[in-house]
Amino acid sequence: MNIFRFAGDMTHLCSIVVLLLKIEATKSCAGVSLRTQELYAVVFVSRYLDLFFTFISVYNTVMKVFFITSSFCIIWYMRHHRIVSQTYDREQDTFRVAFLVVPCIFLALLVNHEFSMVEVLWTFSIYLESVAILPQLILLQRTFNVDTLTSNYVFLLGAYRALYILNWLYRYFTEPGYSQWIVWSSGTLQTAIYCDFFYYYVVSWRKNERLSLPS
Amino acid sequence: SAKSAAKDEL
Repeated sequence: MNIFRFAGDMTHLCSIVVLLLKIEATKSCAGVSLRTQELYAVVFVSRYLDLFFTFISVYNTVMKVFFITSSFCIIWYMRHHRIVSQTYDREQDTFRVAFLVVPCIFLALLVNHEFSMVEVLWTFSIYLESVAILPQLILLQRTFNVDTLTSNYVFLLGAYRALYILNWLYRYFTEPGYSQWIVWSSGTLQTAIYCDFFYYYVVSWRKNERLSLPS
Repeated sequence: SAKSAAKDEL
């Protein structure tokens, strides 16, 4: 495993820890999209089905179990925690997830490496992950609640994507025969969506800064 | 193969 891949995994892990800590410490999930969190749970479950069939490494297994359990933990907080669930922006978080899930199902059925249950589900998870952040970005733009912790979460997720691109480049040049165009194209789309968010974030941050200057 | 290339990633 190269340093980019490891750093990418760690920022991904940190992003989830930051989100959980924010929810636990502030007893609030204001500005967090439950729809995005549910999409991530679907992504992890459909991708990590291979936990039952193939063993890659202890690291791999531990990380997969962590991603699945932490995503369900966040969903539980947002849906069922007595105090946290009341802070959920239900009226603002209205993105129609079917617009993302249904095209991803069709695309996974059409474009995959092998037409088998596990492989199609894996491909579906790759496609879905690339767009799963959209409800979160729409919610951030709507509520304009650029809460530091929520934006840290989104920033860390973006850093994870960028590091994964470096990891792919590194592996492409160092491992003969390493090539994975489904993951590359979805990952590039995903990173582009984050760049769009960064642009929006910087613009609103600069606007806020200008507003707070003494007149 | 391309099928297995990404399977060790998360």
